Amino acid sequence: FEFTLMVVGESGLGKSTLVNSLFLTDLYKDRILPSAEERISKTVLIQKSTVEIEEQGIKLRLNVVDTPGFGDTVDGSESWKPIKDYIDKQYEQYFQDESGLNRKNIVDNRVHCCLYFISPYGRGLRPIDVEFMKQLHTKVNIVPVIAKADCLTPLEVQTLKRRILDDLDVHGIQIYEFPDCDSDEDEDFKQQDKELKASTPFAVIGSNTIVEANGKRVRGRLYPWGIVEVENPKHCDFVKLRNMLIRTHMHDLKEVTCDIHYENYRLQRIKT
Amino acid sequence: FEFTLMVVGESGLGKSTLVNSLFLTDLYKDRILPSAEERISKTVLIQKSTVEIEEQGIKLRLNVVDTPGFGDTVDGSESWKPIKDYIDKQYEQYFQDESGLNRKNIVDNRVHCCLYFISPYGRGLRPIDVEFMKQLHTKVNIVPVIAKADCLTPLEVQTLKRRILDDLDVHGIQIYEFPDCDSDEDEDFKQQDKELKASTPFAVIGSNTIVEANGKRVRGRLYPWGIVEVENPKHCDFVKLRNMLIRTHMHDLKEVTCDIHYENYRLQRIKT
Ligand SMILES: Nc1nc2c(ncn2[C@@H]2O[C@H](COP(=O)(O)OP(=O)(O)O)[C@@H](O)[C@H]2O)c(=O)[nH]1
Ligand SMILES: Nc1nc2c(ncn2[C@@H]2O[C@H](COP(=O)(O)OP(=O)(O)O)[C@@H](O)[C@H]2O)c(=O)[nH]1
Repeated sequence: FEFTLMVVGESGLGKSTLVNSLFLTDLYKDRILPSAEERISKTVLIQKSTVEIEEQGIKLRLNVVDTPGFGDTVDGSESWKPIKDYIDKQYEQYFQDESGLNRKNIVDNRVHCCLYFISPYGRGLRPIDVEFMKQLHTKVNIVPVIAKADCLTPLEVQTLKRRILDDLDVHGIQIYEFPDCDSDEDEDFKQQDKELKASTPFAVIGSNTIVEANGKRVRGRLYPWGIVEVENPKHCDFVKLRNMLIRTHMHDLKEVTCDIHYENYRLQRIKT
Repeated sequence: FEFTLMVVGESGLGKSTLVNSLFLTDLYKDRILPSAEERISKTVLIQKSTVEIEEQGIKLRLNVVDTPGFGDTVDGSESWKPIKDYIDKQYEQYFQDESGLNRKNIVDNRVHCCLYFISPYGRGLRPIDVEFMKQLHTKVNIVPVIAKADCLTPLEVQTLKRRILDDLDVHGIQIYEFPDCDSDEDEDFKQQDKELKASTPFAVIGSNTIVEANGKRVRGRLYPWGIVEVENPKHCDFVKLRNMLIRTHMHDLKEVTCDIHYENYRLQRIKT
């Protein structure tokens, strides 16, 4: 079972911490962080890490495509280009393999989901977010998340979510849509699905540390004024995101990538 | 008594909230926030607001120069230029007035202190911060602050402060330096002064709302996991910043502006 997740957003938004929290791994433990000088001179580099994890008894080969440095340079324009090229490159490779002799052993490196991290400081989408999403929304499933949601009060989270949804609407950006529930699903599932849809974009918090809260050991962040618990639904939507990505919607994310995004690429490709 | 404070930093870093908290005013209550489209098309606009406040029995005319939109555009290069021009323009006006007939009634609009807001996401100074400060450190007293410090754990605050100080050093940036204490000051004052110097850059939190904490009404931010108290020294350096700006160092900030920064401008000006 192979799934490719891409994470995009300015550095420092807690992307690697969130990925590690989602999959309870330390995917980036050997990561060497570029210094400020290196970050200034580098353009956006695409790095892929792979980890094998087991979720509910299923072995999952998770590829995480990291886009360090996005938005790091003073001039952020065109920082989406290497990312768009990367996505196209995987479609092109699949297209070539698919039309080749050895169709049985195609390696599928296509990006199934792009987690786009939105800064909690903005009053909605920032210009660079809009530009990025417009370039990518017809190429990949975009799942926007509000990063570092622990710097927002519950009211500020609600306001920001509304504004992001409005901005997406105004700019005609198509993010990944949860498919409707089958009408024969049980009431519990339908209710969960409804809550999931109502909470997007998910406001997430991640943590690489275990802290003690109320006698339990939890993933969290220890502040002088309290303890943020990553898996507490009253604190953030982390659990909703994790359930969606790993439990309920992984299959659909792959399907939409194959049947819609890749199909669009293929049709364009055979025309030209 | 007139004091001009400039606030610089990306929008959304809590600058106006902090200014309001510092001076217990609502300086920006009539502010109309530009929409995303307007923000994209606008270049950095300089706006000045004036409020008369009373601190410790002294009437203070506080001018706050706001630099909305800094870093908002996708291409952030040269966003420091309008700010540098503004500072020079006040020196030029003073220079002209000083050499004129009516020296008695000069209006001093020179910027006495530039509060530079650093994002808590970075791993130190970001490229745009370095560029900005290099352009401005010989023109105005720069006091860097770490914005929205409530998204950093105490350990993260310490780490970030150290990195910022290292970055300032590496790039040869001269920020405003607290003058040494007179040796005849009492021990208490010397101790306070020592703690002040050891805490820079100040990690600040601001709030426009009053919340109830431990039976007291305080300025703070109410989270599901606890209450952040702006004036609690265990929570952030807000009180240190306020004391420094309003109580202990306002005079020195004005002096350094007149005797050093303006003097440099004047010498350059009479040479050309
Ligand atoms: N406040 C807050 N800080 C976080 C969160 N997640 C990670 N961090 C911190 O943010 C810093 C950068 O995190 P990192 O995951 O390396 O960010 P990346 O550059 O986007 O991969 C680290 O100091 C983390 O501890 C979060 O949810 N909230
Ligand atoms: N987490 C956090 N949020 C803050 C802080 N100060 C202000 N905010 C919030 O950040 C948002 C933007 O604040 P504002 O002062 O308008 O930012 P400005 O654009 O830099 O002037 C508002 O929703 C504030 O309530 C702070 O210290 N910590």
